[in-house]
Amino acid sequence: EQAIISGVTHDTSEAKVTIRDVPDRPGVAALVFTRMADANVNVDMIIQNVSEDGTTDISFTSPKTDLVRAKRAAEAVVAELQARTYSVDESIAKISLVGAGMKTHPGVAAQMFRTLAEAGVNIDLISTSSIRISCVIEGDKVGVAVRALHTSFGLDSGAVVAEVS
Amino acid sequence: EQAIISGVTHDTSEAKVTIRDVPDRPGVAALVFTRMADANVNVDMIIQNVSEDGTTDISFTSPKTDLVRAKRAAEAVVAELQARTYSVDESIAKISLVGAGMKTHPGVAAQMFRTLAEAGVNIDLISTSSIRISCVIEGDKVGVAVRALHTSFGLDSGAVVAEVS
Ligand SMILES: C[C@@H](O)[C@H](N)C(=O)O
Ligand SMILES: C[C@@H](O)[C@H](N)C(=O)O
Repeated sequence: EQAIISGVTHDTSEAKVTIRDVPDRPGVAALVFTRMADANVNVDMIIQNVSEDGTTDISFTSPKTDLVRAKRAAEAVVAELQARTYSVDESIAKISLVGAGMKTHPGVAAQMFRTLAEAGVNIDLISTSSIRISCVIEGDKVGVAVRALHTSFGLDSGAVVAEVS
Repeated sequence: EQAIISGVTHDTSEAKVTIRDVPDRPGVAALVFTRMADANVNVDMIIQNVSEDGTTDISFTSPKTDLVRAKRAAEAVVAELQARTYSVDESIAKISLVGAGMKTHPGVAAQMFRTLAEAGVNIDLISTSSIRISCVIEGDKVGVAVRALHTSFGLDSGAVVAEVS
């Protein structure tokens, strides 16, 4: 199967929240997102990586318009779970390479990450699906990142899609 | 927009590899996946959460058939990056709730995580896209997890889809 790259999307409408050092036991993720749902916080990306010493971090992105409620709920969650703290980044950009067949072409992810590195863009979060490789980066680097990816993957600027929700 | 849950998928064909404590600077993710591509390691999920003290972890899943090459490449990457170590989990299951409209229904993720918790299933990794909430769990809990999610979301067993690649 060929890898087909159809475009690059960018979204600067969201903020990132991380609950740091939550206990790694059943019910914890449920509690975090039950509290967010109760607070009417919309959630886009959810990212949790492996634990160490019995704890891990849970990050998610939300519309910036939900951030006040998200912070209030995050503070309560930290107390309830006896997590260490929470952190917020209000200036992120979510960049996604959209395509197909990427699972059998690991070089595509490598090329995306190399392109961002060569453009001086640090990658903060990575999350993938079968049709999309998404990176969260510093918000003020969004233009640099998108242009570099277009050049690297031979996409004309007609393929730029700003995700609006 | 309504949240529509169309099914649950499960996949026990993959293993998880984590490069632990990589430096958080441009070029690191590129190096990891360039080495994996060079070693012909197919990569499905890639998960990276936020860094702490200048380091973070990078996890990915690969077909179990690629694991020998993945481990060899991971060992080389650890040395090249002066990461702390790498770890492997050969017995995982990837469970995905597939649907639409989930971003504006944070309760859906909460319900998925609560269902797994109530079934005694610990969640190891979480990654989402607009149409899918994916969790990596212990492989031997796959049946318990899938049945619990079917019941919780009112899906009949006709909706079980084993992902084969
Ligand atoms: C950390 C969190 O995901 C926990 N393992 C849970 O199952 O809820
Ligand atoms: C950790 C890794 O993602 C690093 N921040 C990079 O940009 O490559």
